[in-house]
Amino acid sequence: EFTQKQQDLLRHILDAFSKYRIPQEVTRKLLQQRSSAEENFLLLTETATSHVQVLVEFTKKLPGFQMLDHEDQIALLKGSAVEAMFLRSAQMFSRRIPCQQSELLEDRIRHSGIAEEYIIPMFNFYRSIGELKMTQEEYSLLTAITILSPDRSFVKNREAIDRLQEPLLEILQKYCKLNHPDDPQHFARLLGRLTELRTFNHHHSNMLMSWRIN
Amino acid sequence: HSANNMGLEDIIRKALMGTYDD
Repeated sequence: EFTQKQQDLLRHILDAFSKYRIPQEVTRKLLQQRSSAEENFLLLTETATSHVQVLVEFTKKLPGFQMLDHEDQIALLKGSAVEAMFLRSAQMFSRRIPCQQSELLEDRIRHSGIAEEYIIPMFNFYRSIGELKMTQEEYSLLTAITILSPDRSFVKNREAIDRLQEPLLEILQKYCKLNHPDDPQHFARLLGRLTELRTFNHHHSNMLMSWRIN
Repeated sequence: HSANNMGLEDIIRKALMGTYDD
């Protein structure tokens, strides 16, 4: 069972995660039809920028984060922004009923000058996330765990970050046992997705370079 | 939108200080 402390922490993170949303004026543009490659590129850039802002708001609510060394806070956010963005879009793309928004977003991504070699791993990842049928608790915990990774570059006090991440891993592990008694590997599978997520840092920087060249 | 040409770190620093324009 969860301890009281674990229940409170999970509820707190779930509450913060429910507010982790891109403002409507940005998403509304995603639904507009006009979409040349340039417009798609600008729209994706604006969406990514807006995502970083809401990611910081979510992260500020992670217990203990604001007590960390200020430069370590920046190192964690810089190190996880791309991964959190792809995990967040995977959540949207893996909804059982593809909504108008995800269809339009997929169309924009496929027609924005991004090279095919980066689109394939992206949608493979979205599919592998979708297969896990993750709940809001799993997405919120996995996002927090991704952000609070002690091994990001330029981090000075790794132990302090590990002390914040460890309780979240324990809650996620317990949550998986409670909710997936039939699938003892579920927790390991979730962590496996984090490894796959790390490859997007490399893809993303190449993608930006290819965009600049185009 | 000025944020487009601000680097990732600038956006993070600004948001951390809670002064980004919503």
